[in-house]
Amino acid sequence: QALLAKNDHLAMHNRAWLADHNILALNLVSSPGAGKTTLLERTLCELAGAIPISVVEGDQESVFDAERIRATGCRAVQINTGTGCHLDAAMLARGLDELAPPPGSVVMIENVGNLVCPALFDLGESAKVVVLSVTEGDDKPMKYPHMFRAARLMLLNKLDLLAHVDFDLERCIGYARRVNPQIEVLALSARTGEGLDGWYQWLRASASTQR
Amino acid sequence: QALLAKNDHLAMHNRAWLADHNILALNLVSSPGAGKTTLLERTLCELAGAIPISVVEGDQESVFDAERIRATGCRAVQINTGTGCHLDAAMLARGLDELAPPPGSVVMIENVGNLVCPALFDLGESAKVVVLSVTEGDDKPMKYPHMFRAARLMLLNKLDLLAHVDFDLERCIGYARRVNPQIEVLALSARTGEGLDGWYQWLRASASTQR
Ligand SMILES: Nc1nc2c(ncn2[C@@H]2O[C@H](COP(=O)(O)OP(=O)(O)OP(=O)(O)O)[C@@H](O)[C@H]2O)c(=O)[nH]1
Ligand SMILES: Nc1nc2c(ncn2[C@@H]2O[C@H](COP(=O)(O)OP(=O)(O)OP(=O)(O)O)[C@@H](O)[C@H]2O)c(=O)[nH]1
Ligand SMILES: [Mg+2]
Ligand SMILES: [Mg+2]
Repeated sequence: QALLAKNDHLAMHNRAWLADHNILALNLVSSPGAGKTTLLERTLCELAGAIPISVVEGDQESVFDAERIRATGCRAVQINTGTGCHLDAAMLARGLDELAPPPGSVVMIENVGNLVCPALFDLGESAKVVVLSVTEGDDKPMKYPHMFRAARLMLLNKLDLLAHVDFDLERCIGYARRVNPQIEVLALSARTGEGLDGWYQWLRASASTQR
Repeated sequence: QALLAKNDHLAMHNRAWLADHNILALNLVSSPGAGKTTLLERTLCELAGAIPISVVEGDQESVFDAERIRATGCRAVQINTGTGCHLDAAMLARGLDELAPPPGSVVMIENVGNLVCPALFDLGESAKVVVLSVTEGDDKPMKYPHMFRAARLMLLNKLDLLAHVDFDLERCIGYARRVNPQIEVLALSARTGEGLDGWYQWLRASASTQR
């Protein structure tokens, strides 16, 4: 409880700092392997000309994801949590310090792959974006409600695999809306590019609201 | 730290109770949607004649998984952790109490979908079995090493989707062995049944070692 209170206090500081600098910060959350990094790679390649974007990468171990981001030409800082199951506000503060994102830019935070713990930790972001892969099963919003309640936007990824899996799009969206009536939903494939225009539109709209 | 010590103490009690009753308890762990419940459904349908198996189901919310298990004719108890990210030894003790598994049987524990936190919590099981879906990416053992270090067996699931994803079996197994040289590996598809004989063989061998 004390840990959560301390975290939320630091999160408030982060939120204020980001607002002062007109920076949109998005907290990208999902199960391991739902496609966060792949989506970021595509977004950076296709949008970084139009919108300056930098990335805070969270993982238990390894620099794999930060390296993938850097390969697109964009800046990334890798935070390793060790046994930790989520990024916290203190980690984001250090990450922003190292990253030094310019005013009016976008900071994408890729959280540790985990559909549970990151829901409880405010980092000071503008919004949480939850990525759910169609390979994971359509019942996830009911079984992990806290994450879907905490998210402003749900991205249903790997649409290209829909024919090969038992995933009912309507049922999944219905479950998500039961848990969070306001949640926005976009379906896409980070691999084929299907549906990415909708995501870029949402991103641009959110970024301009921030300035 | 105190919480972990208290948990390990209760885990020891569970382990002793299970040993006294010659019960094999396996802690099935994975990311959300890797296929734990589907694998259990198949295993129960195909093996429950030969080996008495009952199930402890862990999820943040809902009774979906316990219902799926019961539909096979096998007994299951559902534990909901609320915001909690893992089953703990106290929960297993309560679950075993309610389940009352007979001596010489097998108890399958399906943990909360989470590749991070359950690695740190001993429940008193004989072994952890980690399920990794080929849709998640082959770098997971390096990025979430604690879980793969804690597991005796790694099951690579959804083999039927291999042609549609970027997953290098050899590279993934290599990563897993770097993190845990002793880890055993089986590749299978809970959907098509491919590779399930190897899993049943491992299960039977583990169960007879227990008696
Ligand atoms: N078929 C298909 N595969 C995808 C898609 N998006 C990502 N993948 C694959 O899914 C696997 C995992 O993708 P990542 O982008 O690494 O997933 P992640 O969410 O960043 O994973 P963590 O950071 O470990 O939690 C990789 O093998 C990707 O190639 C998609 O739209 N379609
Ligand atoms: N193609 C394919 N799909 C599978 C396979 N195994 C499971 N699935 C699908 O994957 C989705 C998730 O399966 P579950 O068995 O519910 O996964 P789980 O690990 O129990 O999920 P949680 O309990 O929520 O963590 C479902 O849509 C299953 O039909 C497989 O071998 N091949
Ligand atoms: Mg990633
Ligand atoms: Mg399940």
